[in-house]
Formats: sequence, structure tokens, C-alpha cells
Amino acid sequence: GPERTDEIGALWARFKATGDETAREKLIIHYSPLVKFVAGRVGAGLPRSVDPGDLVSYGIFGLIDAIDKFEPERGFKFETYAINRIKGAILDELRALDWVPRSVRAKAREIERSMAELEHRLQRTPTDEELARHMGMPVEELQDVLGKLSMVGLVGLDDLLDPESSTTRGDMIADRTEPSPEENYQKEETRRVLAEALNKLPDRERLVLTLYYFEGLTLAEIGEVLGVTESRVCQLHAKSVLSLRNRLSE
Amino acid sequence: LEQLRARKALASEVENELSYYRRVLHGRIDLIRFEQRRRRGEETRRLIDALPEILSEQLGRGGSEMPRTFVTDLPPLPDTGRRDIDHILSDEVLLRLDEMSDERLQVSLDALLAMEREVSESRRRVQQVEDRLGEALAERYRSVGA
Ligand SMILES: Nc1nc2c(ncn2[C@@H]2O[C@@H]3COP(=O)(O)O[C@H]4[C@@H](O)[C@H](n5cnc6c(=O)[nH]c(N)nc65)O[C@@H]4COP(=O)(O)O[C@H]3[C@H]2O)c(=O)[nH]1
Ligand SMILES: Nc1nc2c(ncn2[C@@H]2O[C@@H]3COP(=O)(O)O[C@H]4[C@@H](O)[C@H](n5cnc6c(=O)[nH]c(N)nc65)O[C@@H]4COP(=O)(O)O[C@H]3[C@H]2O)c(=O)[nH]1
Repeated sequence: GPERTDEIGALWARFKATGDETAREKLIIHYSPLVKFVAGRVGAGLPRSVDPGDLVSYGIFGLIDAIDKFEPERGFKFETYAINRIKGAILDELRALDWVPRSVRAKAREIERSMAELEHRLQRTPTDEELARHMGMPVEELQDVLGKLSMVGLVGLDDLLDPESSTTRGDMIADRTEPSPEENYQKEETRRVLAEALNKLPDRERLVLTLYYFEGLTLAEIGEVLGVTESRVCQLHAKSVLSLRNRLSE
Repeated sequence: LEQLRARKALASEVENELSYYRRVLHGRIDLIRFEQRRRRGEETRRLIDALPEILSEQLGRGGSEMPRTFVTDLPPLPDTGRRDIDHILSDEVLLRLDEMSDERLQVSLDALLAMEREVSESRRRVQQVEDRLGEALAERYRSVGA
């Protein structure tokens, strides 16, 4: 890219040819502001208990890993490659530290199973009370788990709407200026299938997902439309996504 | 509704670009300030060892409890190379931090600070536009009886 001036280019060449530690350090420092950007974005959706300084530390490991593995001669843009590795490193570390207790993740699978069973039996989306009773847990606990699943990104549609952007594919990311025609067709097709499944959801569930994923509204704005709190929006979001996924897999 | 949607999508794209540039500027500014403190003897650590602390300033959410959105995917990076911010960022000051004179370092810092004020100002204005459009969209949905 244009900002790959000769000085940076020479530094990359020196580091890749000799593994020179000073060159590596200069590259880490030069690109380190990217970590600030990514840690801020990832941190924005996390519970306040997560220390932003920790996110930056994990992110720096991701940046170093990206610098060591990057191949400048392939002509891809380093920044795009790096931010996906940085994000991946932060999320991998958080998952390894079990910041979302295993109990919440185990419950997510249980909720998904119970939703499928009840929807099949009732031929409609179960209420929170019906779901909680079926699972033998208090409604408040169910709602708390649903809210957490949304907040920490364990339940969502990002992987369906934009498969390219999930961290697992971070390695192959080039500077995606133009998606290929196949990618475009695939994306349109997924959106069409999603929109169809969305239309079969009950009103409130459909609205939460439409406002968040297709209109880009914030949690607060969605809360205003539905007349509920932001935490209630988080709960409805998780429930609607689980219900939608059940319908897609039928 | 279509027009509102298009205008909001555009505001959000511009806001993403400005937020990216702003955070890159913040990183550079804070790294240079650390180097200046080191030269004055107020810091004994090496820059590379202090990176986590330098880069985590002003990163918390401040007052609000709830996030604006869920942990979402990163927006695509802006295409760089065309604007005057790219010109400022092409100053490879971070590659030669330890070799630059104090005056030259201050010149780089002043240029970055001036640009940061401009970017933060326009980001705030674009955020206000985006928020007004978001409110208008929410209102449309509310009035059709959600
Ligand atoms: N939750 C949240 N709050 C936000 C966001 N953007 C701005 N704010 C709030 O609005 C205040 C003013 O932001 P600004 O006009 O960009 O003005 C900012 C900006 O120009 C600059 N700044 C912010 N972060 C950094 C940083 O990491 N490094 C450097 N060097 N400057 C920074 O310092 C000024 C004051 O910063 P603060 O004291 O933190 O005060 C910030 C912060 O409380 C956001 O995305 N989320
Ligand atoms: N339309 C609109 N959009 C908004 C507003 N405030 C923030 N945003 C956008 O939403 C993203 C997340 O904001 P956050 O949850 O406050 O999360 C922020 C916040 O926690 C922190 N942050 C950013 N700037 C500052 C700052 O100046 N001071 C402090 N203390 N924290 C900041 O970094 C996180 C990520 O910041 P960004 O990358 O800039 O990304 C921001 C920005 O693109 C707003 O009022 N209206």
C-alpha cells in the first residue's frame, strides 16, 4: 500500500531476512497503535470487570505473532492481517481464562436444546417462564444467562451475515478491496435465507434482530422502540437468535 | 425509510473511519510522550516493556454500564493513502524515536496533536448526526406500532 514507504519496507526486508531483533522491535512499536484500536472495540462489548490493560497485553501478543508470520512479498496489507490476529489473540485469551464461566456456556447449549423442544411442542416461541420451568431454573437466572450470552458475543448472527470477518479466517485475509463474485452471491444468498427465516419469527423477536443487524441501531435505541431496558434487549436478542437458528436448522 | 437507512449507513462508515484514525493518532501521541518522559528521566523502563500501560490509557467505558452494541466484528479499515491524515501518519517517527532530536520529536508531536483535535472534533459531529438518524429510524419503527 501507499504507506509502505521505503523505510518500512526496508525494515520488513531486514527482519524477514535476518530475524534482526532491533528491526522486530521497531515494527512492533510502529504498528502498536493498532492494538489500542482493536482492544477498545473488543472491550466495548465486554462486562466492566474486564481490565482494558489486560486486553492490550493480549493484543500485543497477537501483533507480535502477526509480525512473525506475515509474508510481505505476497503484497497484502499488513494492517488488515494484523487487526484480525490481534482480535483473535484477545478473544482466545479471554476464552482460555474462562471469563465467561463454563456454566454459562453449558447453559447456552441447554437453552438451545430446550428452545427447540418447546418450539416443536408448542408450535410457537416459548415465554421465558415456560422455558425456565422446562429447564427447572428460576426465570431471573435464565434471563441473566441470556443477557450474558449476547453481551459477550457467544450468541449472535455475525458469523452468518459476514462469514469472512470471523477470527478463524483471520489468517487468510488479504486486503479485501473487492470481494469475488462468488463471495457476493454467497452473501446475498445467506441474507435472503436469513430474511425469510426472520419473517417467520414472532413480531418482537423479528424486530430485535432486524433493528440490530439490518438497521444498525444501538441497544439503547432498540430499547426505546420496544419500550424495554437495554438488558432486556440483550435477553431478547439471545432468545431470538436461538429461535432463528433452530428454524434455520430444521 | 430507505433514505434514512442510507444516510445512517454512510454516517456510520465515516464514524468508523474517524474512530480508527483517532485511535491510531492516540497511540502515536502517547508513545511519543513516553519517549519524552524517558528523556527527562521520569521513566526508567524501555518503551517496548511499557507498551500495555501506554496504550491502555482512556480505554475504559467511563460512566455507562451497558455497551452501545455487542462485541461485534471490526469494521473494515479505511483505504489509506489519500488524505492529509495519511500524510501525517506517513511520518515514520515511531521507527526513529530514540534517534530523533528533542526539537524534531516535538514537531512530530505538535502535528499529531493538531490532527487529533480535528479528527476528534469531526468524529463528535458525525456521531451526533449518526445518533440523530438512529433516533429517527427508531421513531419510524415505534410509530408503526412495534
Ligand atoms: N465511552 C466513551 N466515551 C467517549 C468516547 N469518545 C469520547 N468519549 C468521552 O468524551 C470525552 C471527550 O472526547 P474527545 O472530544 O474525543 O476528546 C478526547 C480526545 O481528544 C483525547 N483522547 C482520548 N483518548 C485518548 C488517548 O488514549 N490518548 C490521547 N493522547 N488522547 C486521548 O482526550 C480528550 C479527552 O478524553 P477523555 O477525558 O477520555 O474524555 C472523553 C470521553 O469521556 C467513546 O467512544 N466512548
Ligand atoms: N454514533 C455514535 N458512536 C459512538 C459514540 N460513542 C462511541 N461511538 C462508537 O462506538 C464505538 C464503541 O464505543 P464505546 O462502547 O463507548 O467504547 C469505546 C470506549 O470504551 C473507549 N473510548 C474511545 N474513545 C475514548 C475516550 O476518548 N475516552 C475514554 N475514556 N474511552 C474512550 O474505546 C471504545 C472503542 O472506541 P472506538 O473505537 O472509538 O469505537 C466507538 C465509536 O466508534 C456516540 O456517542 N455516538
